[in-house]
Amino acid sequence: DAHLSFMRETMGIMQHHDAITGTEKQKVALDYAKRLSVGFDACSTNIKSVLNQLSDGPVEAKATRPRAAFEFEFKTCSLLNISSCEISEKTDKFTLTLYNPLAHSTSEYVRVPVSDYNYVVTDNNGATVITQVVPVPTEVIDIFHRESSAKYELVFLASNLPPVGYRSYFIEKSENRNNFAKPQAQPKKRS
Amino acid sequence: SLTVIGNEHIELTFDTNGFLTEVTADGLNRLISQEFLYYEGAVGNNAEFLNRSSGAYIFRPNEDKIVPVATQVTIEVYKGDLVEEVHQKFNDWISQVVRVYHKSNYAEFEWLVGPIPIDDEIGKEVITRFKSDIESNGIFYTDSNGREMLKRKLNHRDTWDVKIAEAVAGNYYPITTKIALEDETARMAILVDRAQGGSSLQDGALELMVHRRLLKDDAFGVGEALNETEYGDGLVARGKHHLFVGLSKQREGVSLKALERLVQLETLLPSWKLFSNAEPLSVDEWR
Repeated sequence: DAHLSFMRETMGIMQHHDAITGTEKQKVALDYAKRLSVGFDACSTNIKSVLNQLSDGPVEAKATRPRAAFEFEFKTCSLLNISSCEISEKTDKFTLTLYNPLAHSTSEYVRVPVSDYNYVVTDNNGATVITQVVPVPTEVIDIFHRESSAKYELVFLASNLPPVGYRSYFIEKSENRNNFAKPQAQPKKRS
Repeated sequence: SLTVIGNEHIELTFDTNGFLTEVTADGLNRLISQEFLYYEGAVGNNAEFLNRSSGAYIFRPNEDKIVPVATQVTIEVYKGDLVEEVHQKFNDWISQVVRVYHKSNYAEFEWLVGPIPIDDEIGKEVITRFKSDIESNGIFYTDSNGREMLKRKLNHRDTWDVKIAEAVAGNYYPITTKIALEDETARMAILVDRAQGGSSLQDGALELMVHRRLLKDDAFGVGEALNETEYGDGLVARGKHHLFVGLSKQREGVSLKALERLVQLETLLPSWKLFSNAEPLSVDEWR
C-alpha cells in the first residue's frame, strides 16, 4: 500500500496547474519527472506480484497443484518512446505481456526494440505470429544520451487483447538467420 | 517516380521531393500535403502588457512570420507484410516516419524534433501542417478534453464581437485528442498523443505545434525562458499523429468519426507493456 500511496501522492501533485501546462520552473519539472519515475518503480512491485499470481492459474485450481516455479519480472520499459528497452535488447528469450486497460477488446500493432532481426514470436496458444522487422531511424539512434543497442523494431499484431485483461507472447531469437530478411531500404528517389 | 505506401483502406503518395502530396481513402482521392515549419518567437518588452515575449504561458509569434524547414526531404522506404514506412529527413533536427499498418484505416506520422537550434539567437516554435483541398470555409473542430467536439470559426467568437489582433495566436486552440475539418464531401482529422496547440488558419489546412524553444521569459510568473538546456543541447521530442481522411457523411453504417473515436481511445489508453526475461524457459515450459 505504501507503493501505491507514493504514486497517489505524486498524481496529486501532478494536478497542479503548472504540472498540467508545463509552466513550472525547470528544476520543478525535473522533480516531477523524478517523482513519477520513483512512483512507477514502486508500483512495478505490485504489478509483478499480482501478475505472477494471475499467471499461476485460477485461484480455485491452486490447491490441487504446485505453484509455478518461475517468477516473471513484468518490467515496464520507460524508454520505449525512444525505441529502447534493456530486456528486449539484451536477452535472447523474453516474454511480453500486454494489459488492455479498455473496456472492449482491442488489437494493436506492437513494436519491440531489438538488437538483431531474427526472432520468433509465439502467442499464448502456441501459434507462431507473423512478424516484420524495420530499422530504427538513424536520427533516433543518434539521440543524445540514448544508450541502446536496438537497431531494429520487431513488429507484430497482438490480436484480441481481452477487455481489462492481458495476453502474453514469447519472443525468442532464432538461430536460423536464413528465414529472416534484413530490412532493406528501397533506392532513394530523386527528381 | 512517385512513392506510394498503403493498404486497401488508405494510400499515401509522396512526390519526388519526398513530401506527402496525395491521400486516397474511402473511395476519395484528395490532394493533401504535410510539412514542418516554425514561427519565430516574439521578443518584447515585458513591462508593457501588449508587448510581451513568447514564453511558457503564451504563444506569440513575431509578426506571424513562418519559416518552412525544408524544400527537399530525403526518404527511405520499407515495405513488408505488416507495415509500410517512409522515413523522412527534413533537416539535421527534424525527421519523421510515416507508416501505414496492414489493417489500419489511418496513417501514422511519428515525428522527431530537436534539439531546436538557437545559434541565431531566435526562439522557434515548430509546427506540422497538413494542407488539403477540402473547402472548410474557416470552420474547424477541436475537442474539449477528449469529450465532445467544439465548432471553431476563424477570427470569430460565439458570444462577443471579437477583433483579433494576433492572426495566428488568436486562432490557436488547445488540442487534447483531436482536430478536424470537413466539407460536403470529405473530412480530415488528426489525433494527437499529447496535448498540443493547434489551428486551421487557411481553408483545408490543419496545424499542430509539436515543440518550442524560447529565449525570453514571458513575465507571467515562471521567471525562466522555455529553453530547457538542462541536458546540454536542448530537448528532443518524439510523438505521433494519426491522420484520418475519408467521406464526411456516414456510409454503409460506419462513420469515419466513429472509427476516429475508437482509435482515440486506443491511442490515449494503450496497452501496458510488461517485459520479462525468460532465458531459462522453453516456449512449452512458458505456456
